[in-house]
Amino acid sequence: KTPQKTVERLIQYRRIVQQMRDAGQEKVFSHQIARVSGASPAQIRRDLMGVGYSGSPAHGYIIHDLLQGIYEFLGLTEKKGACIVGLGSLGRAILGYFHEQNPVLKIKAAFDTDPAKTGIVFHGTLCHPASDMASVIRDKEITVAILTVPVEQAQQAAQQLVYAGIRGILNYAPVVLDIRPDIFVENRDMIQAVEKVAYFSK
Amino acid sequence: KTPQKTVERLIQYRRIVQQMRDAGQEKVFSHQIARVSGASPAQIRRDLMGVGYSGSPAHGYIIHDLLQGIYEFLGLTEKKGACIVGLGSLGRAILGYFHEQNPVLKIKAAFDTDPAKTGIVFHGTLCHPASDMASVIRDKEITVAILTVPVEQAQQAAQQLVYAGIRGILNYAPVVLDIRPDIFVENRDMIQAVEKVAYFSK
Ligand SMILES: NC(=O)c1ccc[n+]([C@@H]2O[C@H](COP(=O)([O-])OP(=O)(O)OC[C@H]3O[C@@H](n4cnc5c(N)ncnc54)[C@H](O)[C@@H]3O)[C@@H](O)[C@H]2O)c1
Ligand SMILES: NC(=O)c1ccc[n+]([C@@H]2O[C@H](COP(=O)([O-])OP(=O)(O)OC[C@H]3O[C@@H](n4cnc5c(N)ncnc54)[C@H](O)[C@@H]3O)[C@@H](O)[C@H]2O)c1
Repeated sequence: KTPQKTVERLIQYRRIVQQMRDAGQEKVFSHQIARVSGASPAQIRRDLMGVGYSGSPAHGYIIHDLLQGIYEFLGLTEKKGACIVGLGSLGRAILGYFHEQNPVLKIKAAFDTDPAKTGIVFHGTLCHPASDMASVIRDKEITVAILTVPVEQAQQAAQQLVYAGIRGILNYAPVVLDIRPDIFVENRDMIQAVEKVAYFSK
Repeated sequence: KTPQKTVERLIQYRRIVQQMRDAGQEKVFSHQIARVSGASPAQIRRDLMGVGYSGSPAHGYIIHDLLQGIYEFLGLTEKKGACIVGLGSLGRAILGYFHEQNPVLKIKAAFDTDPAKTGIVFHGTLCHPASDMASVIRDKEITVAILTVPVEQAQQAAQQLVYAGIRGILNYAPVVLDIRPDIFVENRDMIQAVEKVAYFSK
């Protein structure tokens, strides 16, 4: 059972190493990843050994093999999809970002209760009525949801997502969701992020 | 020198305990914070002891004193301010959120290069031309910046913020900033957050 912090670091390394590959690089050393990541070279080597990769001190890691290994470990595949629930200011900003970055894990559907938004394509993603959640989530093999509805709607929307078959929620609404413990919930809050930066800014 | 993870947890506890106080609660036990936070009661007690608070097993913590202690430790004060640079889709969503939540640490100014946006008040915050950055940051005692400009502008905007006297940056642009090491930079990426949720959603 890999700790959350290790998974977060591996996700970050994958992005860093992918950018190096896109720049034409074929090999990478842990100190090069460290310079960008903030993790120590030793921590990076430990994490990569945990997914079965030990580079050589002289030659580092072969980027192609390393990337493949991290991808497989993370289970990152185009087959899995995400959806976004609540296509307001934050929801649309997130859709635009995913559209611009074109990541492996794509947002395959959006849901909203506003009839002015349903049936419209935003940044390449169709907005469905929230009432269609279960069928769309099943048809498109969506496993995770990004929740960006108003705070007073969040608990109900989360419940609806769970009934529809979602297995994980990235929650931006400023409320603690009361959800079955086998559903993975990650809460994100930009106010808390700013407070952290303020603490370390002296 | 408090570790980043400890500071993040204290910031989260503060929010949780504040909500209990707003609901009229006067005392709190570590297991109550644990239920909401996800951290273990033992971890919570260790963290709170680190800021000088040991509750009593019978009576828990006095919320008023605990909150005051965490506030002081975090250095959370209305005197410090944040600014936001780049008032596009994401920037405006963040401004709206801060306006709605009214946190202790407020966004005191926004900056943009688009003349159609400067001089306008968005969600209670005035948008200044980016050229006014140094004077506004100094006048309003702004110490941290939220960076939400297009990726190709991020390095230059970050440099400009550092010259203007900013001490910390919360960066949403998908690029690694090349900044003096004494400036605290926190990178946030929603794609990586979704990948993390996908990994743990089985
Ligand atoms: N965590 C953070 O850092 C952060 C940052 C910004 C916003 N937020 C939060 O994100 C949420 C969205 O913010 P916003 O500014 O985009 O709000 P918004 O009001 O602009 O948008 C909300 C959208 O959700 C839709 N909606 C309402 N109920 C729904 C339901 N039951 N199912 C599906 N869609 C529904 C609305 O029609 C609307 O399109 C809010 O809870 C806000 O507090 C969090
Ligand atoms: N990390 C994440 O999870 C995440 C999510 C959404 C967007 N983003 C990123 O955030 C950034 C903003 O996204 P968006 O969709 O709001 O973009 P946008 O194009 O809608 O807005 C960008 C804004 O920045 C302004 N700007 C450009 N150059 C500037 C400069 N030098 N100084 C000040 N302002 C300047 C523009 O005038 C515009 O108002 C992008 O880099 C995007 O990739 C990241």
